[in-house]
Amino acid sequence: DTVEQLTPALLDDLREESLQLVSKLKDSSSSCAVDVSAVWWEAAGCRELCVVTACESSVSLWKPLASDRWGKVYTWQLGEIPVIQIVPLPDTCNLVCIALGDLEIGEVRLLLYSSENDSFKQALVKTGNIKAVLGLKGRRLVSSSRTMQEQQVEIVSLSETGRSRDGQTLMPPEETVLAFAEVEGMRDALVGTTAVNSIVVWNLKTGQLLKKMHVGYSHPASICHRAYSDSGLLFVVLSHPHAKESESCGNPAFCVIAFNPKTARSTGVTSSSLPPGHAGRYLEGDVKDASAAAVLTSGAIAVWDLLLGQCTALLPPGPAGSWSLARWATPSACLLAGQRDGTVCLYRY
Amino acid sequence: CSESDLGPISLNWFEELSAEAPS
Repeated sequence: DTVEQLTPALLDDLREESLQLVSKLKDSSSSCAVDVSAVWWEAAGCRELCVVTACESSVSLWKPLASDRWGKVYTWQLGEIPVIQIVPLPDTCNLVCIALGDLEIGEVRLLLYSSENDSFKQALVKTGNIKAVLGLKGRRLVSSSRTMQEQQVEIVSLSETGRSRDGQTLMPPEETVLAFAEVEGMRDALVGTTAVNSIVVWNLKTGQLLKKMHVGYSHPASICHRAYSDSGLLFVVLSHPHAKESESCGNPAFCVIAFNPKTARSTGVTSSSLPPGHAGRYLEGDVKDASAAAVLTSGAIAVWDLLLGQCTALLPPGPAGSWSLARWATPSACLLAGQRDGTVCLYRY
Repeated sequence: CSESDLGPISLNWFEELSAEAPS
């Protein structure tokens, strides 16, 4: 009954057609799942797309088995500081980072398999009052952190064996940086969104802060997920974690904005609102290419085509409870949908 | 979106801003 109430009939077809359940994994030892991610892992010369699940005190690596089943390969036990999120490193193998902390991120750790001594290891990468962290191509990690006096924006390069090399600092803006996104197709460009709703652009090679552009009052509390440059414009995919259905016209969950970095002027390209009938707010989400997925306070997961600005699929809360996590598994077109009890469902989209 | 809304557009915006910005 609950499912029927939350899923208007017009969305039923799209729900059935767009997402197909491929497999399910359940960590019976996990009491409270906090994050899930897909990662390339190689063992005995065989490279596979594996799944990493995190609960507050441990992180587990799962590999695909026959008949759509999953087997746990290894579990890293963490200390007393709870895991907050998994930080995937794009285009890497046998490496994944995690952020730990209480209310905010206090440290970032690297989890890895070392072929040097044939063992799974963990290594401390960074500590501090960390506001945002993102894995970059080329086995690098960017983070923003605050001391009493100033903000530090730093890039750390990680070696294959996990040892961190010398860091590089980027020129910090005055406002706190809350999220980062690499600019696709531009190796040396990075963007961030700040606490006062600005987009900042850096040159990664020189560390220069190139531009600060205000997102605009019609898109408050924006978090950047993706950026790419085309025809002299910088396109940025933003989410709005406070988006409500009642404000769906003026307060979308996701939007694409085109900025002219030369003039700092911008214009909205598309916006994606919460599907009708879903009371409440956007909770958290993920973007891959032109697809966005988000968990809503109704307990459902909604999927949007960002170029069309349309909701294309809907996963209502299942009999076991509400969804709590939605992550794209790259490079496959799969959605990882997680529940608090440690159940992760893999859907083909 | 039109150029009149966004101002003059440059395909080399990244290189031009890098040349102008303080280092």
